[in-house]
Amino acid sequence: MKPIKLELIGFKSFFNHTVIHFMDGINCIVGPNGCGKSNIVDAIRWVLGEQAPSRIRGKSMDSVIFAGTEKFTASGMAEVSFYFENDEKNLPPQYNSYDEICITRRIFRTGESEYMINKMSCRLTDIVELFLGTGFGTRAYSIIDQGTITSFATSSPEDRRLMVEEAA
Amino acid sequence: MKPIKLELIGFKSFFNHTVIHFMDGINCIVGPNGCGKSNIVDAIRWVLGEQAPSRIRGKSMDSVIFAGTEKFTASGMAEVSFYFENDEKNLPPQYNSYDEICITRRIFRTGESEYMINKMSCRLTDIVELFLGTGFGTRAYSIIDQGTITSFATSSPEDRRLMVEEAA
Amino acid sequence: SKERFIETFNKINEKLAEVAPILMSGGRASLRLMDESNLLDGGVDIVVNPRGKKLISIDMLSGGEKALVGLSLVFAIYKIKPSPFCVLDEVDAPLDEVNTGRFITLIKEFSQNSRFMVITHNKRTMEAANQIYGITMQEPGISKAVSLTIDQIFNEEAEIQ
Amino acid sequence: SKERFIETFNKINEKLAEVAPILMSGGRASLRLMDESNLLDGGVDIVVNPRGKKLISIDMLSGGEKALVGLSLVFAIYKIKPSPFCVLDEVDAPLDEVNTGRFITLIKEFSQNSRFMVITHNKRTMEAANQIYGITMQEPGISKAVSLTIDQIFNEEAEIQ
Ligand SMILES: Nc1ncnc2c1ncn2[C@@H]1O[C@H](COP(=O)(O)OP(=O)(O)OP(=O)(O)O)[C@@H](O)[C@H]1O
Ligand SMILES: Nc1ncnc2c1ncn2[C@@H]1O[C@H](COP(=O)(O)OP(=O)(O)OP(=O)(O)O)[C@@H](O)[C@H]1O
Ligand SMILES: [Mg+2]
Ligand SMILES: [Mg+2]
Repeated sequence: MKPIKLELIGFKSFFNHTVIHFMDGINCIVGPNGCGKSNIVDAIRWVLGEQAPSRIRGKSMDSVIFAGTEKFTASGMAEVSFYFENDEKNLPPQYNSYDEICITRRIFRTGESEYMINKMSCRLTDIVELFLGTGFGTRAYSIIDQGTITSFATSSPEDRRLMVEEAA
Repeated sequence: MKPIKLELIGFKSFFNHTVIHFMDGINCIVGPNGCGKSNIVDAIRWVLGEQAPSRIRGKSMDSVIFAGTEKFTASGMAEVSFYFENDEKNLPPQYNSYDEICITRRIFRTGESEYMINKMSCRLTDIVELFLGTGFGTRAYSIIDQGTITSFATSSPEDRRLMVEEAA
Repeated sequence: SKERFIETFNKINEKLAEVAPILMSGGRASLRLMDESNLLDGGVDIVVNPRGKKLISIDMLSGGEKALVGLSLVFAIYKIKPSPFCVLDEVDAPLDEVNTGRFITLIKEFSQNSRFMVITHNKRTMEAANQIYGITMQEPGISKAVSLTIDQIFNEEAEIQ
Repeated sequence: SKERFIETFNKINEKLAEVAPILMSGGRASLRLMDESNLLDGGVDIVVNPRGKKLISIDMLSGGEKALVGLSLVFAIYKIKPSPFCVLDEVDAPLDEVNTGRFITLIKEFSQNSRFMVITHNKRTMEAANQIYGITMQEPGISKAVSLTIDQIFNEEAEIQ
């Protein structure tokens, strides 16, 4: 499940259509405070099926829609698409013949959500199931949010137990 | 109340007698992770009368005593002395004639504590009263601990109120 | 007392109006009473408006933006009641280069009236120092303090490790 | 199941014994069951021993030491079950120069098998990158992503601001 590229439109501060390509090795994201780097991490969590607004620094699920600035009005929708190479061929049978997989998530101001796999409509659970067993998804230890690395050392014994269980 | 120098003996990782002189302007403290920089902040809070072990990253008040290493045995006592210039002449009458003030705090493994002003035995409350009205002491906003600066922005409305009240 | 609380509240907002635009490149931050009718113990909210962006909830701010808001509040209070001694432990850690520069400009100004003790890993902050103490642990677990000049630390840091 | 939990628990300790000494210059970290008799849902403690120092409680560790313990745990789990994609957001912020170097050595090794996305303000970490995206906000409040080379960002960062 090698990540190939991430597309964002209307997602938080990414008002315009933005594409980020991933290459082998280390892909660094840099820029000034507040320019949108951690918003990309939120976009990745969100498109992988995140359901808790607080985990992507929002009050409600529609906090991810571009809220407008002094010059630009708010968007009506946020959309993120995440493209992967199916190199390990470890996906559920109905998708395993594809060389490339694209998952898409949309949310509208009205509150409606849409989910797609290879541009075909599906449910959120289909996306979540797609990643089970691929060593991917919003697991505790493959996406480390800003400011959280010390909490792995200082967390409660119960939380640390959960981490061990998730690694199983 | 210009700080002149800080002396530490047996305080946390400062096993040996250490003196830090303060000059006008910016005094930078640098060094590798874990070398003892924040321990100096703990020493300052402690000698100014801190009574909550958690505010100086300890489980109990005697956590500040040098706990020993593989090569050196634990100390029996911790002592910090903090020297000030009485330049504003705004101290309680019994101390205001001094040009220089030295406050000392000691704690023993046995649990006993000693407090001194200008090397004369006193109570902890004498030290706390000394600083009232000097714009000094362990106030919320003149000592900013590592990792806490963002919490001033994200704190609860009640905590923020306390901050305003303290600034009054 | 109620009057004193309101007076301090207003003074802080006055100073925030001076300090926040400097740290947040034109942005604004101000305190807001959560309950105007309850001056005795009502909570105090903080409203932030980064330059050009809409007024947003504080949890949507970035790590660096939150640190800048925190510093604005701390420095606003400092301007009302300057403490003779200020201790800052790694407050510049979340800041990018330009914001570090703005932070340094402010502490240089304030340090003309107060002695500052600033713990940092940031070379630009170290360059602003009047004096630098290097803390080392040559003997494992045992701290030692050495007064240094700027050139020494850049070599010292390499040597210690 | 109980067996699978214990098996993972032991595997993590095995990997911690490899990774912690690298990140913590000879120090050690290991997981410990709080209640040996309760394998079903007993808590898991972490025991840390920085090189040469005595075994100490985790809250006495420094900011940087806690980050290194956190990274040791995260990387130990990675070694058991490498994820094809790892996202690290400013995990190097609390680290000094030498520890940043150790962190970089490890992610360079792991990134031979996985794609890493690393958000950082640290120039040394940027130098280790195979590719760099600069995120800018020329238009206030509107993010833009630009693929950059190393020389470009050091100028770009200055220009943006
Ligand atoms: N729904 C939204 N619409 C528009 N802008 C938003 C929205 N949600 C968040 N933002 C903006 O995104 C910015 C935060 O971006 P982000 O957290 O990605 O910054 P960052 O690059 O990680 O900065 P730092 O280096 O300080 O961590 C905030 O200033 C906020 O105004
Ligand atoms: N009572 C004690 N006796 C001996 N050593 C102690 C004691 N209390 C704390 N320490 C040691 O002090 C170290 C932490 O020091 P400190 O927090 O000052 O580091 P620091 O220089 O601020 O590092 P960083 O840059 O990572 O923040 C710990 O490694 C701990 O072992
Ligand atoms: Mg960020
Ligand atoms: Mg520290």
